[in-house]
Amino acid sequence: SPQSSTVAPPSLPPYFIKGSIIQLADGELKRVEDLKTEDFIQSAEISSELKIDSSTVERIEGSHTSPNFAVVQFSVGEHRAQVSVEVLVEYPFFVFGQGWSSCCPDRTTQLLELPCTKLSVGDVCISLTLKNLR
Amino acid sequence: NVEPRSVPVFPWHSLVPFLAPTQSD
Repeated sequence: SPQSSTVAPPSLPPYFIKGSIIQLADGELKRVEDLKTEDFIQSAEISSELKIDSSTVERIEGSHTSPNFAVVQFSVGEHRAQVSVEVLVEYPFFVFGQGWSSCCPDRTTQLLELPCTKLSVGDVCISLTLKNLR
Repeated sequence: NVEPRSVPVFPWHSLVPFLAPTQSD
Protein backbone atom coordinates (compact mmCIF):
# COMPACT_ATOMS: atom_id res chain seq x y z
CA SER A 1 0.00 0.00 0.00
CA PRO A 2 1.22 3.54 -0.71
CA GLN A 3 2.94 5.22 2.20
CA SER A 4 4.08 8.81 2.45
CA SER A 5 5.81 10.53 5.30
CA THR A 6 5.65 14.11 6.48
CA VAL A 7 7.78 15.91 9.04
CA ALA A 8 6.24 18.83 10.90
CA PRO A 9 8.28 21.97 11.53
CA PRO A 10 10.49 21.73 14.66
CA SER A 11 8.64 24.50 16.46
CA LEU A 12 4.94 24.78 17.18
CA PRO A 13 3.04 27.22 14.97
CA PRO A 14 1.71 30.32 16.79
CA TYR A 15 -1.95 29.65 15.93
CA PHE A 16 -2.20 26.81 18.47
CA ILE A 17 -1.61 29.17 21.40
CA LYS A 18 -4.78 29.70 23.43
CA GLY A 19 -6.56 32.90 22.39
CA SER A 20 -5.31 32.84 18.80
CA ILE A 21 -7.90 34.25 16.40
CA ILE A 22 -8.96 31.89 13.63
CA GLN A 23 -10.97 32.96 10.59
CA LEU A 24 -13.48 30.45 9.27
CA ALA A 25 -14.31 30.21 5.55
CA ASP A 26 -17.46 32.35 6.00
CA GLY A 27 -15.39 35.11 7.62
CA GLU A 28 -16.43 34.41 11.22
CA LEU A 29 -13.67 34.82 13.81
CA LYS A 30 -13.24 32.32 16.65
CA ARG A 31 -10.62 31.58 19.26
CA VAL A 32 -8.66 28.39 18.59
CA GLU A 33 -9.87 26.81 21.85
CA ASP A 34 -13.52 27.45 20.88
CA LEU A 35 -13.41 25.65 17.52
CA LYS A 36 -15.91 22.85 17.01
CA THR A 37 -16.03 19.97 14.54
CA GLU A 38 -18.83 21.76 12.62
CA ASP A 39 -16.59 24.80 12.09
CA PHE A 40 -14.12 22.71 10.11
CA ILE A 41 -16.84 20.82 8.22
CA GLN A 42 -18.74 23.98 7.25
CA SER A 43 -15.54 25.79 6.24
CA ALA A 44 -14.53 22.89 4.01
CA GLU A 45 -18.00 22.88 2.40
CA ILE A 46 -17.55 26.52 1.43
CA SER A 47 -14.02 25.94 0.17
CA SER A 48 -13.63 25.35 -3.54
CA GLU A 49 -10.29 23.55 -3.19
CA LEU A 50 -10.22 21.71 0.13
CA LYS A 51 -12.21 18.85 1.53
CA ILE A 52 -12.24 17.23 4.95
CA ASP A 53 -10.98 13.70 5.21
CA SER A 54 -11.14 11.33 8.15
CA SER A 55 -7.74 10.18 9.36
CA THR A 56 -7.84 7.32 11.85
CA VAL A 57 -4.90 6.95 14.22
CA GLU A 58 -3.48 3.47 13.64
CA ARG A 59 -0.26 3.68 15.60
CA ILE A 60 1.66 6.06 17.87
CA GLU A 61 5.31 5.48 18.69
CA GLY A 62 8.32 7.40 19.88
CA SER A 63 10.57 8.91 17.26
CA HIS A 64 14.08 7.60 16.67
CA THR A 65 15.17 11.19 16.05
CA SER A 66 14.37 12.77 19.42
CA PRO A 67 12.35 12.02 22.58
CA ASN A 68 10.47 15.27 21.91
CA PHE A 69 8.96 13.77 18.75
CA ALA A 70 6.40 11.08 18.07
CA VAL A 71 5.49 9.26 14.87
CA VAL A 72 1.74 9.03 14.29
CA GLN A 73 0.50 6.68 11.60
CA PHE A 74 -2.87 7.52 10.05
CA SER A 75 -5.22 5.68 7.76
CA VAL A 76 -6.55 8.46 5.52
CA GLY A 77 -9.84 8.69 3.66
CA GLU A 78 -12.00 6.03 2.10
CA HIS A 79 -8.98 4.44 0.43
CA ARG A 80 -7.34 4.03 3.87
CA ALA A 81 -4.01 5.28 2.58
CA GLN A 82 -1.25 4.95 5.16
CA VAL A 83 0.41 8.22 6.10
CA SER A 84 3.04 8.68 8.82
CA VAL A 85 3.64 12.08 10.39
CA GLU A 86 6.54 12.95 12.69
CA VAL A 87 5.47 15.67 15.11
CA LEU A 88 6.42 17.23 18.42
CA VAL A 89 4.67 15.28 21.21
CA GLU A 90 2.68 18.42 22.11
CA TYR A 91 1.44 19.01 18.53
CA PRO A 92 -2.39 19.12 18.63
CA PHE A 93 -4.70 17.33 16.21
CA PHE A 94 -8.45 17.93 16.06
CA VAL A 95 -10.44 14.76 16.79
CA PHE A 96 -13.98 14.54 15.35
CA GLY A 97 -16.59 15.27 18.01
CA GLN A 98 -13.96 15.63 20.71
CA GLY A 99 -11.59 18.53 20.02
CA TRP A 100 -7.86 19.11 20.38
CA SER A 101 -5.78 16.05 21.26
CA SER A 102 -2.04 15.41 21.36
CA CYS A 103 0.40 12.64 22.23
CA CYS A 104 1.33 14.55 25.40
CA PRO A 105 -1.64 16.72 26.44
CA ASP A 106 0.06 17.88 29.64
CA ARG A 107 2.85 19.43 27.59
CA THR A 108 0.37 20.98 25.15
CA THR A 109 -1.53 22.59 28.01
CA GLN A 110 1.71 23.70 29.64
CA LEU A 111 3.23 25.24 26.49
CA LEU A 112 0.16 26.53 24.67
CA GLU A 113 -2.52 26.68 27.40
CA LEU A 114 -4.70 24.88 24.86
CA PRO A 115 -7.16 22.46 26.52
CA CYS A 116 -6.26 19.08 25.11
CA THR A 117 -6.98 15.38 25.58
CA LYS A 118 -4.75 12.37 24.93
CA LEU A 119 -4.51 11.26 21.32
CA SER A 120 -5.15 7.51 21.15
CA VAL A 121 -5.19 4.72 18.59
CA GLY A 122 -8.65 4.64 16.99
CA ASP A 123 -9.22 8.40 17.24
CA VAL A 124 -10.53 9.93 14.02
CA CYS A 125 -8.76 13.21 13.25
CA ILE A 126 -9.75 15.95 10.84
CA SER A 127 -7.39 16.28 7.90
CA LEU A 128 -7.53 17.96 4.52
CA THR A 129 -7.12 16.85 0.97
CA LEU A 130 -7.61 18.59 -2.34
CA LYS A 131 -11.03 18.38 -3.94
CA ASN A 132 -11.07 16.65 -7.26
CA LEU A 133 -11.34 19.42 -9.82
CA ARG A 134 -12.94 18.04 -12.91
CA ASN B 1 -4.46 58.60 20.15
CA VAL B 2 -2.89 55.18 20.28
CA GLU B 3 -4.17 52.78 17.66
CA PRO B 4 -4.84 49.27 18.92
CA ARG B 5 -2.25 46.73 17.80
CA SER B 6 -3.49 44.53 15.04
CA VAL B 7 -4.02 40.95 16.19
CA PRO B 8 -2.90 38.24 13.78
CA VAL B 9 -5.74 36.29 12.22
CA PHE B 10 -5.04 32.78 10.98
CA PRO B 11 -7.07 30.92 8.32
CA TRP B 12 -8.92 27.85 9.57
CA HIS B 13 -7.13 25.49 7.20
CA SER B 14 -3.72 26.26 8.66
CA LEU B 15 -4.75 24.33 11.79
CA VAL B 16 -5.51 21.12 9.95
CA PRO B 17 -2.73 18.80 8.78
CA PHE B 18 -2.72 18.34 5.05
CA LEU B 19 -2.65 14.59 4.62
CA ALA B 20 -2.91 13.90 0.94
CA PRO B 21 -2.83 10.17 0.29
CA THR B 22 -1.10 8.85 -2.77
CA GLN B 23 -3.86 8.18 -5.26
CA SER B 24 -3.80 5.77 -8.11
CA ASP B 25 -6.33 6.44 -10.83
